[in-house]
Amino acid sequence: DIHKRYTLTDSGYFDPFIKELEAKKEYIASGFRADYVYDRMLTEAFM
Amino acid sequence: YRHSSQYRLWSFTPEQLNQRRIDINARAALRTDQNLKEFKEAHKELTDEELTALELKAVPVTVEEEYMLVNYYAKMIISFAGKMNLPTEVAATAASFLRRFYLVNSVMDIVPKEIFYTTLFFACKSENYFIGVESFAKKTKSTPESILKHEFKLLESLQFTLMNHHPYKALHGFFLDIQTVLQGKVDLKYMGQVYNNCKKTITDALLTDAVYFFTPPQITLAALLREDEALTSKYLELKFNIIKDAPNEDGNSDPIIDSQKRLNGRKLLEIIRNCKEIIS
Amino acid sequence: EYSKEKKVGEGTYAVVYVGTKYSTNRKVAIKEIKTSGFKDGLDMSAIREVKYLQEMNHVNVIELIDVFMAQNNLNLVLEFLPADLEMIIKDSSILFTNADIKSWLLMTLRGVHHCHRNFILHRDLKPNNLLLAPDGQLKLADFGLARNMGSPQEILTSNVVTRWYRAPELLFGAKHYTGAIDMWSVGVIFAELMLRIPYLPGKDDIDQIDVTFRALGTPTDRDWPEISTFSTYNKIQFYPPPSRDELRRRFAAATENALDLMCGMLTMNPHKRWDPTKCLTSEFFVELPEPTVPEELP
Repeated sequence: DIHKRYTLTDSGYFDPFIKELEAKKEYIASGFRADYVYDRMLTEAFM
Repeated sequence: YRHSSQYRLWSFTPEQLNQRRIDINARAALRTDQNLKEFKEAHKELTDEELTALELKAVPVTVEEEYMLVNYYAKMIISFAGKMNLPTEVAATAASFLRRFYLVNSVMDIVPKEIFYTTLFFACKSENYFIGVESFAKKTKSTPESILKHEFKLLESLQFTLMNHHPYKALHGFFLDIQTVLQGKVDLKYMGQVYNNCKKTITDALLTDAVYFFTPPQITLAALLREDEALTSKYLELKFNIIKDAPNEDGNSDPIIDSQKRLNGRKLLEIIRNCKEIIS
Repeated sequence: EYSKEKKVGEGTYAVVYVGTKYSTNRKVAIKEIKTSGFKDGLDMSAIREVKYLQEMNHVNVIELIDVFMAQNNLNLVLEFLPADLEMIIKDSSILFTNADIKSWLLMTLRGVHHCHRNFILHRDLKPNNLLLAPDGQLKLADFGLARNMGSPQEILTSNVVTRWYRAPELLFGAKHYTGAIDMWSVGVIFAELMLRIPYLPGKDDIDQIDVTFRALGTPTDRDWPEISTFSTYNKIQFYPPPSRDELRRRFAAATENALDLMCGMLTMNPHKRWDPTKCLTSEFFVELPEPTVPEELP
């Protein structure tokens, strides 16, 4: 599908688990990106 | 998902799945009877009593017995993985591998006990959670030889397909999307609790044949529906326009697309309810 | 089903033969996985190749045609790809143009894009893993180090990607990296295609950090927040980033869009590094010259 069945809200989600990770220094320095995680989970949901 | 090996090789209709198990059991039963006959011919000295015992006891297991035995071991592998503190996805993959193995082999070929640790060890490797065979043998009080003995047989029986899509990630995805679609109408703390309960339901669902009849997201939605019917129905209605025979509110939207969406939505809801029944 | 005609290569965990699929008379490469002598059973590289190639079907990713057991060996039947980009770069008798480079880069990025949208990291992109088919198509190969993008809290090993193509976050030992590491490798390959010599040839892991920062400047917390939390960070030499003119001098044949694209892929901070979609939709691929059609490539 060209049109994904979801839109990644840039206002961010209520996701304490991910929020906590993306605040960690070693995650920030590694290039960790919450939007990549959200994209993956939403893709698995709408595949 | 349609390109995935999980869909291409490991999804069936209930009839196909049932027939598959019957065929596997029949082939193994035939072999068992063959072996028994040869055994008797090779052992003329058997007494009548022994022969009678053979008649009574040495009979092939039935399809139902196989199914129960395999699921017992699948349940065990998940709880054993929990004791070893292996990640949820590794445990799920191990259960998936074990159950798929017995969609190609019969328990009369290789008893589940013999393949149990091999499956868990191989699932760790496949899910990048590598544990050396020595330390794995120590943790499981088994031996490297017994763990590695059937590794090839397992990989071959899995038809060399190792990628698993488990419903856990889809659960995370719907947890996010429900926030978007039901913006402001759902208590997020409560959602966290729903999330945890659904994870447990999904783990149980992995032991049912739902994994062969439905896609991971459908299993997730069934778990959500089971957990909170009102919340999930509301979400699906808004997401897939399943408005009960109401005309289109906003006149400008295209009736064709909307009706298509409604059709899909209604069909999806039916599938999810069906899935929920099987899981329950 | 298949013949094994000639042995064409041997690695740590596999022997590669050229063969034929009898039913279609198609030339194939057969990777015979060595099984004896691995104390932990089937080798992880073999498991990864099988696991990820089974899920992908794309013109710019090598096709896994079949897998079978024979004499207790695992055999992967792959499409036969006689050449690779390293051969082309090294063979000075082969002249190639900007249009050729654009075509190879386009196919590489399409292959990487397909991996990433399947949430698969390749983790060993380099010229000799970019194979060339007789019809000119370039294909990503050797998924022995690939893995899926893992769960959010998962720890990934930083000891991946061949040194010269290894992203700075990996050189610092990052454990929560993303597909950005593959994009760095593609950026270095792009530079190498333009220069026709290795761009960042470090002698060892420490030297690799120095060579990388000498060429592209040492990142600071300002442009890469929290970089100073890496334990090895405060032991490195500081170099200023090259000016645009300096880059123009280094890559004399590169257009402005080409430099933008290369710099996008070689952005130090992985957060800001260009992803496959941003690269594929960049100006570079719509400005002249058009990418050479694969059949006409060297």
